[in-house]
Amino acid sequence: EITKEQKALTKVIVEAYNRHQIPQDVAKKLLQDQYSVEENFLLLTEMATSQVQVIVEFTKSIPGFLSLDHEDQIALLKGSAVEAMFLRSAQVFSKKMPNGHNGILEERIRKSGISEEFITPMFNFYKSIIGLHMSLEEQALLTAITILTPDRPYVKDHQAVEKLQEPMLDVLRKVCVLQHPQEPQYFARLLGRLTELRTLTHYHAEMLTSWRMN
Amino acid sequence: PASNLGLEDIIRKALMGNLEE
Repeated sequence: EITKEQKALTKVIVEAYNRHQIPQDVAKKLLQDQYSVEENFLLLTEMATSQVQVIVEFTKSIPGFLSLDHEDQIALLKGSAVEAMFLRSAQVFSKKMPNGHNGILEERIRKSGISEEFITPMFNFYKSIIGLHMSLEEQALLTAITILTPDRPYVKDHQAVEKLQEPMLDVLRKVCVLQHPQEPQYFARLLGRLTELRTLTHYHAEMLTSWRMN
Repeated sequence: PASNLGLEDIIRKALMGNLEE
C-alpha cells in the first residue's frame, strides 16, 4: 500500500517532471528542413544543453535536493546529467509522434557525425526502455533515483544523498507492484536499466573524446 | 574530464537560475 506521504512525494516528482520540458522553439528546430552534418551536430549540442537545463530545473524540485551541500548538488548533477538525458530521450522515442517525426529525429542523430559504434548501443538502449512501457510515475521516479545516486565522483556526504534516494526507491517499488501485478520482476528490470545506462554513459564519454580529437 | 564539454558551467548557471548568461 502506498502511504499518503508517498503519494504526495510521487505527485511532486511527476509534476516537476511534466513541468520542465525542452522549449518548443528548440524542439521544433529538430524537425525543420535539411541540415548538413555540421549543422546537425550543432543542433544536437543545443538540444543537449537545453536538456541539461531542464534536468537541473527538475532536480531543484526534488524535495530536499536544495538542502544538500552546494558542491554535492553539482557533483550529483555532473555525474548523472548524461544518464538522465538518455532516459528522457528514450521517452521521446517511446511516444507516438505525428508524421514520422521519430524517423526524422533518428535520421538527424544518425547523420550528425556520431560513430556507428556509439549509435547502435544508444538506440538499443532506447528500444529496451520503450519495451518496458513505463508509466509517467515510473519515468519520473526513475529519473530522480538516477540523479540521486550517492556514489558519484566528488560527492562528500553520501548519507545525505542516500536519505533522499531511499524513499524514492521505496515508492517506485510499490508503484511497480501496483501497476505491473503480473510481472514481479518489473522493479528489478527497471533497476537493471540503470546499469545499462552506466555502460552507455561510458561509451558516451569515449565518443566525445574521439569527436574532440577529430 | 574531456567528456564534459562545459557541463559543469551549464549546471552551475542553471542551479543559480541564470540561464540567459
